[in-house]
Amino acid sequence: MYLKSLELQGFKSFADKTKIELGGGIAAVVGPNGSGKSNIVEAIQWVLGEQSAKSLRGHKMQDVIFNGTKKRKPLGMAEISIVLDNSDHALDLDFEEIKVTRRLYRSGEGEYLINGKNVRLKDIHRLFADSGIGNDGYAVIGQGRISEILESRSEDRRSIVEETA
Amino acid sequence: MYLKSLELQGFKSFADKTKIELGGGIAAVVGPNGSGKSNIVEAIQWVLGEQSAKSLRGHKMQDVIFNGTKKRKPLGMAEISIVLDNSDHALDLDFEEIKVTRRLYRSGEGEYLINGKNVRLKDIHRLFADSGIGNDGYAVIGQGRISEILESRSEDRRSIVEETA
Amino acid sequence: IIRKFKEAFEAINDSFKETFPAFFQGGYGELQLTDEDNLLETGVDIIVQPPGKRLQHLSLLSGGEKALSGIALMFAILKVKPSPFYVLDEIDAALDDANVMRFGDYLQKYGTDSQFLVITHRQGTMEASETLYGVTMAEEGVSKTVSVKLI
Amino acid sequence: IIRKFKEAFEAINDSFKETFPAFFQGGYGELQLTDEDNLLETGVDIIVQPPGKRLQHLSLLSGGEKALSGIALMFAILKVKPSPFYVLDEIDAALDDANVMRFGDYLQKYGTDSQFLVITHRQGTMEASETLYGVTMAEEGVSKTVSVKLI
Ligand SMILES: Nc1ncnc2c1ncn2[C@@H]1O[C@H](COP(=O)(O)OP(=O)(O)OP(=O)(O)O)[C@@H](O)[C@H]1O
Ligand SMILES: Nc1ncnc2c1ncn2[C@@H]1O[C@H](COP(=O)(O)OP(=O)(O)OP(=O)(O)O)[C@@H](O)[C@H]1O
Ligand SMILES: [Mg+2]
Ligand SMILES: [Mg+2]
Repeated sequence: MYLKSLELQGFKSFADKTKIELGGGIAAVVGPNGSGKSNIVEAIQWVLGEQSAKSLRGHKMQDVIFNGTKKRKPLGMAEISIVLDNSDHALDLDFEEIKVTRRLYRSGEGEYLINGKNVRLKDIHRLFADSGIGNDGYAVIGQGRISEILESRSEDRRSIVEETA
Repeated sequence: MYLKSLELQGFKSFADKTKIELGGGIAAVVGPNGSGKSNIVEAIQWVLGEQSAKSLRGHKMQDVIFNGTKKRKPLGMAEISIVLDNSDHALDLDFEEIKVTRRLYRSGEGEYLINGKNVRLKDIHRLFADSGIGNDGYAVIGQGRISEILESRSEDRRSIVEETA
Repeated sequence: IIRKFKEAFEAINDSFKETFPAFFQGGYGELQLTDEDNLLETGVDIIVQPPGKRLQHLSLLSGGEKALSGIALMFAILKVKPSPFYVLDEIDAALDDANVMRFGDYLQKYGTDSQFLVITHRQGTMEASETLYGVTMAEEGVSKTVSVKLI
Repeated sequence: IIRKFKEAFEAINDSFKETFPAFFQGGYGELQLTDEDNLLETGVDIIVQPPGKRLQHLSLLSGGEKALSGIALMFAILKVKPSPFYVLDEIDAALDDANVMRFGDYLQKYGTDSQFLVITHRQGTMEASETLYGVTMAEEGVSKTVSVKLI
């Protein structure tokens, strides 16, 4: 199972629709400070079902919607889509390819889709729950967080073992 | 006023007596991970009168005493000396050169000297208080701390202005 | 449940005992349970000892040693239960150049089993990658991406 | 006392309004008092806006933007009341190469008024320095230093 592509629109600094096609293997994302690299990481966290605005550096979830620049107005919606190759059926759904989409409007209303079908946020959590990818695992490691695992308390660290069990 | 030299002995990984002679100007300290660079920074913080073991990554102040390796036994004392050129009399003492020494024994007992004369820790604080160098200023910025000034609370940040006033 | 926890713990621990010395070129690392008799609630401690150094509080480790220990643990878990993909944001920031090279080697070793997306400013990590995605803001405040396949 | 606080605040603020755009090649940065009528207790807020971007919470800034803002503030304070020496531990860790060069230029600009001791892994910062001190552990767990004068 692997990430085939990521589409961003209206998400943080990605005002215009942007599609990133991924091969398997190792890909490096590079660029100047403030260009948007961590925003890509957070887009993936978000479409996997992140519920905490604080984990995405915001105060409220609407902070992920493009809020304008000197030349552009803010947008009314953020949308992220991720396409996964599921030929090994690591995800428990009878599809070779799975597209997960998440939208958020200024009102705070959200939409979630799996292969075009409207679902609830918890269906997205359930889809990824046993695959090891979910955000409460260690597969997405945010900026500045690699040392945290050492500095966390013993009780919190047990989740690493639980996730793997 | 500038740092002329720093002497470390028995302080963290500096088991053997080490003297660093500094010119004025810009000096870079480089070396592999874990080699002792931040320990040098903490040595300076400590001889300027740091009172918090936690600020020096320890649990108790004795954690700064060399605690041995596979081949060497722990030592019983840590000592740091700093020599400052005071020809501009930025420090309120009638000396052209000022040597400050701090020692700590395993028992927890400490000694403080200014130009060879025994003083108390608060005399060291007083010496550096108005010079802008003290540890509660911004002149010594520890590893990982540069972003903290932005992330701190408004009330804490007022000390930056107070220090400068 | 308890047995699963015990098995996972043993597996990660054995794995970490291998990855730690691989990254530190020696030394010793392991996980310990805070309460062996209560597997339902026990915490997990991390014990690391860089080569030649004596065991001491994790807090006394250097910035780079902490990052490298975290990386060793991540690869230890990967060996036991690989995630299909990993997204790592500048986890090499605190590493010296030699350690960046070691990290790059491990990426290539495990890049066949799992997909990696790594954000980095470091040359060594870029060189270990097969594809490079550049992120820029030609228009101020608006991000764009460009991809360059390396080999 | 209150007047001294006000003067210091104004001075640092004016200074920061210059250093911020110098490091960010544009944009806007300033300090604001949370309670102008109560100078004895007022807090100090930091407002930064990288070039072209809209004002938003500091938390949304990138890792490098936060570090660079902290560096700009440090040099702002230095201009108002220089400390005789500065000891800076890897404050360039999150910066991209272009920003490391800008940081190096500022070090040289102010390296005449104040003494700087900077810990770094970055090439650009090393190149801006006059002397290099190498720290090594030839014997495991025991630090030694070596100095190399660059010019
Ligand atoms: N809702 C939003 N609308 C527009 N821009 C945003 C929004 N949220 C964040 N940004 C901008 O995105 C930028 C941060 O991007 P990001 O954190 O991805 O940078 P980065 O490439 O990771 O940089 P670094 O190398 O410094 O870590 C900030 O300048 C911030 O102003
Ligand atoms: N009391 C002590 N006795 C002996 N060694 C110690 C003591 N306290 C800390 N150390 C060792 O000093 C080392 C850390 O050194 P330091 O933090 O200065 O490294 P560094 O050069 O800054 O590395 P980095 O580039 O990773 O930040 C650790 O390996 C730690 O084990
Ligand atoms: Mg980032
Ligand atoms: Mg360090």
